[in-house]
Amino acid sequence: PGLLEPTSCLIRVSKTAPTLGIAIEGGANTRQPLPRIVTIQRGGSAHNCGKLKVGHVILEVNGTGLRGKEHREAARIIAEAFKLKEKDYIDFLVTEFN
Amino acid sequence: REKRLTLPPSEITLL
Repeated sequence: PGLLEPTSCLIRVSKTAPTLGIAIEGGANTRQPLPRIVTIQRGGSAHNCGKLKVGHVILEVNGTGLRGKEHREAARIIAEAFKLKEKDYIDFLVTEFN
Repeated sequence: REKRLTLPPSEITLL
């Protein structure tokens, strides 16, 4: 469904560092209903990728939609995608608009 | 719109 978002963009982040290195805020039942990136830490995989930006709103993680997911659940989905050994990357579908 | 304004802020998680 996220593919229908007109302004969305798929970003593949390779696991090039021991951490992903993003901070997110938001989730269902908060003022920010989808997780938004608020920090990108230097030296993390996201920073090394160079394409994820502060302000990006995350619509999907490896094809799993985050709409309707509360903050902790969304954070868990992202953390598990990073831990998953079978994949050396995470695909984020993001949009710059809320 | 009104309802949206009353929603709480989110916590922040570092990943």
